[in-house]
Amino acid sequence: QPTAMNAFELISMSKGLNLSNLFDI
Amino acid sequence: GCFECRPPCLQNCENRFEEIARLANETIFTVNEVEALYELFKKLSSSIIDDGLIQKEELHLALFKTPSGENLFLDRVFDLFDEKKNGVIKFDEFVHALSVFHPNAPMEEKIDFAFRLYDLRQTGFIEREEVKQMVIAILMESGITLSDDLLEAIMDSTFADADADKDDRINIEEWKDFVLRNPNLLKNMTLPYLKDLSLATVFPSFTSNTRIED
Repeated sequence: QPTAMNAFELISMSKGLNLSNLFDI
Repeated sequence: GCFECRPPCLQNCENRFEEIARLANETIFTVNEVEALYELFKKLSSSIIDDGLIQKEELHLALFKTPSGENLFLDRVFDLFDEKKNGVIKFDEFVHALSVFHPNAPMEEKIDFAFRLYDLRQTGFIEREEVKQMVIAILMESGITLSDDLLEAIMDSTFADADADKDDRINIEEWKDFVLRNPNLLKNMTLPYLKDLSLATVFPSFTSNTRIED
């Protein structure tokens, strides 16, 4: 079954959680 | 202190070194790093309104490159940065929160910060409904559509792995076990950039002679 997908793995992909963009202004 | 001034007078205020030293003392950063963070803060806090405070729209602009738009995760990040819960991020709040994202910050702090981030209603548990709401939000943000069956399958496998006592909510102990087994879930809790923080990296036009000694 390929549904070993983790909800938090998906969630952590949000741009809203990707603070490395703070350094890219 | 000088962060009370509008805009903060960190550059000229005679208390400047004291304030910087205080923040360095309260966090993982050195005085040079706090100084570098101030340059970053100035850029962020003046991107829309130059008032020495980061508004939600300014954080949105930095992360999404547009000033407006609803995003559940940005709301949560902003709320956790905003210690005083007054709708703006001050410099000391900015430094405190970013300290957690330092590569050398204790893992415990990162685990705790991520837990509070995902505990949307701040009940002390990450509830299944909250996780589903966050998955729907990230799918919308990415423009991806999933069938409800697949969504539920993702929820089932996640909770089968994370929710040891099967009460449809993840408590802090379960969260710790879960992320220690899945360390990639904390990847966005570390900003490698913070490890090599200097005025030169944050603000390339600054030269090394503007640095103050540790």
